[in-house]
Amino acid sequence: SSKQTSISSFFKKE
Amino acid sequence: MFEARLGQATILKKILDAIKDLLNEATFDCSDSGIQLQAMDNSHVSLVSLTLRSDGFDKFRCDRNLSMGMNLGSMAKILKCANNEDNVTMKAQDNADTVTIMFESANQEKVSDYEMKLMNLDQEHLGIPETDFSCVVRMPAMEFARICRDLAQFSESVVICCTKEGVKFSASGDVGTANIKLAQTGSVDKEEEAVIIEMQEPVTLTFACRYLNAFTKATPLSTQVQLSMCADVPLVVEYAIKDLGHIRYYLAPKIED
Repeated sequence: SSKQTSISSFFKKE
Repeated sequence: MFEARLGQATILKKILDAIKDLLNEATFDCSDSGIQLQAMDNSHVSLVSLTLRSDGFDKFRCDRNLSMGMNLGSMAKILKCANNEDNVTMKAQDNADTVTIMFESANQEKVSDYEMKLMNLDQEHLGIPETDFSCVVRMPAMEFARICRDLAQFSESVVICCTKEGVKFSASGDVGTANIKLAQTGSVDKEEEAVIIEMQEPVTLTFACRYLNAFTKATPLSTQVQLSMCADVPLVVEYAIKDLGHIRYYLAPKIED
């Protein structure tokens, strides 16, 4: 099975 | 003072349709270069980035940078009141807590205006790094919408596998397995019917169907869609908005548990 990752883990907060 | 005018309300309706399933509210950042919107969906799996250039508007004036937080459901109610061919003008004073949206019929005989309350949205702004994508696929937007709709019947996830031969979309579930392969088109009469693949190296990624299907709500904006992929980074699904800008959706991949 696969797990959904979060978009905020790829992009840094500005 | 902020004022932006578009020749046809239909464009704004289509833009709103393309984002309102993912976002309940969003901040429209206005500057003299145009209007920008960046927002994550509620579950923080995808991110919507909209760019409308000032030179794409019939009239555009923005004296001071302005962030307008809008409830998109309210905006949809207002846009429902416009005819597709109406001119649409958005206006706000500096530091205003409302925005006025005005529709004018082509013959100027009907003018309506709607004042909408703005919201203070505390939205995180994310920096999106430049990525050298392994594969960039351009294909007809209608075809992509069809594939996403068809495969969603079979699984919650779709696997996109891109090689130099073509791009394969697969879904596997209780019913069985579905595979849709698209080869790069040789020669086509119409540019909008082309499937074009630029590949540095092959890539296989898994994504949630429901988000891909939400992105395809942008299909009426563009004849072509561009998918940019790289291992272990978000997929970028981009629809150009002719002469005005683009809408980009970023979708976090699913990874093996």
